[in-house]
Amino acid sequence: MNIFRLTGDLSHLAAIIILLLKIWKTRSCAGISGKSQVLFALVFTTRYLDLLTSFISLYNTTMKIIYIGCAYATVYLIYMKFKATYDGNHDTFRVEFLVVPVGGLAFLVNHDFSPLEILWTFSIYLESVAILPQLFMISKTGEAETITTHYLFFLGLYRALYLINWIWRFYFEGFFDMIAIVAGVVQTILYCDFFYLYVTKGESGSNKINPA
Amino acid sequence: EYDIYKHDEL
Repeated sequence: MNIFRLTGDLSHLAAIIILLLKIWKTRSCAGISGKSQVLFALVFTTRYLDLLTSFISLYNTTMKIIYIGCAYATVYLIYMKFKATYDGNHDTFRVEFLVVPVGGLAFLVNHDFSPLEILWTFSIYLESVAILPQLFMISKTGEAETITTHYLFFLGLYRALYLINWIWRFYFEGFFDMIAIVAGVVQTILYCDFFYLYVTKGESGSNKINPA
Repeated sequence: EYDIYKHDEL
């Protein structure tokens, strides 16, 4: 464990908690893409099946359970509890265009052709594009609530910190996982446009960002 | 091979 990975995990946890609290406190999921949240729940489910097969550390197990719990709680709030506030007309990204190619790629490019490893690879590839429905929805509505932009900032920051963690681990441990690194680079690049808006609009204090 | 290749990251 290094400071970049720890900060990255905490940033990821912060994003997940920010979103869950935002929906819970405002009792509304307006502006939130339910499709992205379903994809994230799928990412955690397929990646953390090893909870059943191997124990790495208390930290690892605890965080995985928290991530899975929060992901499903968020999906529940969006599609059940606060269903009336779900903005389905703007959450129209065709997720099958993400899941099918990612599923195929996981079969073609992986470390080991075993079920757990294929699912892990699927989850890594899926996570890199899972935010697209949310970014697409924001571009369609033309605005995002401030709290949603903080959620996206921490979510984008987490994988950027992981990139530094992988540089650190390659240099100090000789460890590197090409699949995770390539997917992580793609994932972080997808946030660049948003990061730019977040920083520039954030300074001007406007309470909404308007992606081009 | 999979056992050797443990994914220790979240």
